[in-house]
Amino acid sequence: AVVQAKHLENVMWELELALLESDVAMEAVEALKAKLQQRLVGLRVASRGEIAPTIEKALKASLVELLSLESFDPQRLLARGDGPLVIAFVGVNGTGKTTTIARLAHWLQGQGRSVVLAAADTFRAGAIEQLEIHANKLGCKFIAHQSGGDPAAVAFDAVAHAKAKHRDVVLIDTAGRMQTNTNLMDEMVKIQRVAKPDLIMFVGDALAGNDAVEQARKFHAMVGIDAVILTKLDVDAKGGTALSIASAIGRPIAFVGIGQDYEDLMPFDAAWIVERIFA
Amino acid sequence: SLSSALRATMRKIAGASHISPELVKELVRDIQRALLQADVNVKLALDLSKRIESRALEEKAPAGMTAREHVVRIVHSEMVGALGVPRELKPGAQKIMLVGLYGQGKTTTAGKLAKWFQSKGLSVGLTGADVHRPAAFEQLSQLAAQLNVPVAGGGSDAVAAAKAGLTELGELEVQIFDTAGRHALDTDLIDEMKAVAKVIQPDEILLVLDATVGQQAGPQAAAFHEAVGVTGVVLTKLDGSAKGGGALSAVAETQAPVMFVGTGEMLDALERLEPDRFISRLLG
Ligand SMILES: Nc1nc2c(ncn2[C@@H]2O[C@H](COP(=O)(O)OP(=O)(O)OP(=O)(O)O)[C@@H](O)[C@H]2O)c(=O)[nH]1
Ligand SMILES: Nc1nc2c(ncn2[C@@H]2O[C@H](COP(=O)(O)OP(=O)(O)OP(=O)(O)O)[C@@H](O)[C@H]2O)c(=O)[nH]1
Ligand SMILES: [Mg+2]
Ligand SMILES: [Mg+2]
Repeated sequence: AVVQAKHLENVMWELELALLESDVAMEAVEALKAKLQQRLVGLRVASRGEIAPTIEKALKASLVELLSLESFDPQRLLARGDGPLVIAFVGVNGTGKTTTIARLAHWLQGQGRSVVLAAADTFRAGAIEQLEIHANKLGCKFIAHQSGGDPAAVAFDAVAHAKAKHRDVVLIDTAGRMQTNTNLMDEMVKIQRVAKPDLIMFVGDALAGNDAVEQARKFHAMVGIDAVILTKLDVDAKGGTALSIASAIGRPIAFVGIGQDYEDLMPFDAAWIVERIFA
Repeated sequence: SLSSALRATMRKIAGASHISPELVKELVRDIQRALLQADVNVKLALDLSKRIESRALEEKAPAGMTAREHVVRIVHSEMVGALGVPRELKPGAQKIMLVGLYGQGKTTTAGKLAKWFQSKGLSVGLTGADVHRPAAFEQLSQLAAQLNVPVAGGGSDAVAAAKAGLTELGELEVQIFDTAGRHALDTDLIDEMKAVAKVIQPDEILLVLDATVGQQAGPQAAAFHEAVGVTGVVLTKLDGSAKGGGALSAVAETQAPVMFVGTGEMLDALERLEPDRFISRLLG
């Protein structure tokens, strides 16, 4: 038998709903559908009964492929160069940036690296205090200025300190910001220009639906995202947001957050996410 | 874009004296896509569009109304109906408890509500019953200080913090209680929330929901409602680009209306929900 467009339509409707219900953004679903149509229409299969399973298998394979196009090896964070590895964490409000920094600092220290935490969220109530508590718990050097101060100056100070004291990694915490807020997006560009981070990590919330695409796209356009950390995967069990972001900006997912404790950070596994979506 | 597809279909209807089933099908497909793109729960989006379809096919346009006006009215009535029976917080003495998932804007909303009640001339007290998040009590205290509102609570036990609030701030007309983020599967935290609600006996339990939340809005709202009974929803971060379709599921699962929307980080960024504006923004 030959796979025809009408077969694809029938089988895809159910699969599309499964993807949408797993928080894969509509745009990503449509892109996947278009790719499947290219690959499958006209394909010969052994029998009519083989059509639906072939389509489903092809869909799963394309999901894994989308998530594996770019990969991020956590070992990159452990590489020793001439000077500290500087990483800035950005994202919209409440996604888990500050908590993620604490988790990553914990992991880095466990790998024998010295970490400096930069409290460059100088705006939100309690932001500096929140990171300071983590710094104290972890025994990390903590760099902060007055609340209301210039975030770029804090980041710059932290990098200067790390260089002077030969520290391995600087993790820069920034304020949550809506991608629609031009002033705050410009502030983020300034932090990047002044602190010159080696890596920009976009911290995204697995609970986010279609807006994940908008967020990732705008942040990527403004500062260039190197890798993504997807949090709250313990809450949004399916993890389709990973696909939305991968489809939107083609950057790898480095880690996923699966809880609030320091241990709750896992390296990303494409096959694991795809299994959860089709579970 | 979706909104242009919807408008194009509506223009076709505008020219028609009555609507053909094909045109209705086309309209319904466009509405379905708009709803899904706006993060409305998949099943709810399908139900809503089915209802719109059958009404558009079965109901005759009243005399003097064009086919297009008739369809617009059906869509509008179904969407506004999905927002539930509207109800506003009374500007009077009461105890309000805020609950919700992680990072939704509960603590910030507690501050915003305090300011809102202040503007109505009421005395307000803020109690921090989030004993888990680092510097949660510090965050709430700073917001309280900005408003010159007394604050109580903190410590390491949520029930004790709630009791401290009731005792120390009992003289104040409005008492607002902030709680830690939690989710459906965290049994310890769900039990804690129930225990705190039992101690406070709040007049309102408001579910704070981030407008960016997708398909989890419905199931999580249902779990919060089952645990403590949600009486209202606050939809936050509508100043972003998210359409907030998750709010429709939250309303469906809790039978509680969206009482406020958050439109920014500042304490004055709290507004009443305007159903028409919300729905037209949602549909693109
Ligand atoms: N369950 C769960 N909660 C998480 C995870 N990551 C972060 N959180 C929680 O999400 C909430 C917000 O975390 P923060 O680290 O303050 O988020 P943020 O992005 O720094 O927030 P802003 O700085 O205000 O934009 C906290 O209650 C965290 O404990 C996760 O992977 N799982
Ligand atoms: N732009 C915008 N940001 C908001 C709004 N409401 C809250 N925020 C921001 O969202 C982030 C999280 O707010 P919190 O009040 O800490 O959220 P929470 O629900 O108390 O978080 P947890 O206690 O960790 O569960 C902060 O950066 C707030 O400033 C809003 O309506 N618009
Ligand atoms: Mg933060
Ligand atoms: Mg809070």
